[in-house]
Amino acid sequence: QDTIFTHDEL
Amino acid sequence: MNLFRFLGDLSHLLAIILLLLKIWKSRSCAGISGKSQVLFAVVFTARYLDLFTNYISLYNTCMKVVYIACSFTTVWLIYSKFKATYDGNHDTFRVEFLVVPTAILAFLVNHDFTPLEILWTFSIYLESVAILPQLFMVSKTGEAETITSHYLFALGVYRTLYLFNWIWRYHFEGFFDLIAIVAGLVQTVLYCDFFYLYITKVLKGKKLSLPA
Repeated sequence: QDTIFTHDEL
Repeated sequence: MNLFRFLGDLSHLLAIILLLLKIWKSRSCAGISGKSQVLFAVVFTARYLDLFTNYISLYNTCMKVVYIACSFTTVWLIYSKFKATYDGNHDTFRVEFLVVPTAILAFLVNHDFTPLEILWTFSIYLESVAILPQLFMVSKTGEAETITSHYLFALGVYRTLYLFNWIWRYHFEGFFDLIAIVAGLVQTVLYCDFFYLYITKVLKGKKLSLPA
């Protein structure tokens, strides 16, 4: 779920 | 990071630099919608506030800083340095029709009701429609300079490659971000008509002009 809120894309 | 994502970022960067160079070399921003460029500056600013809160990678940070810097430089060139060449009377799209609905939507549909997350969501929604003033301007004047067409094409390729990146990530990482995907789809669809014109005309060495 964490991945959703760390926006690693530009 | 997969190849689609990386090529997408590169083509985004290419688009931004192409536009900057075009304006700088020709000392003119004729045919360029200042409104679209302001919207993109707003998009980058709202989205990359996480520069202050979240470190992802050197690549990520550098690209964000470059995007923001280039985008503000472009706005400055249009509204200050080469203001005299700006086609304001053809750049008449009402941006409030884009900003207000996307802002409302960002409040209603988001991953998390926090200021940064709402701003991120707003930037995603706004980006998907930010090119409309530019496309409107092209349709109003009936043509676009070849280099402007290349700019628009590179920008469209960027979001299309991101779509492939999301398919890849869903398949191999089980990752998907519905907000980004739906907005990205909308954004890509907006470029479709332009892609058609670009391939049938610009690539054959003709200037992009619309049938009267």
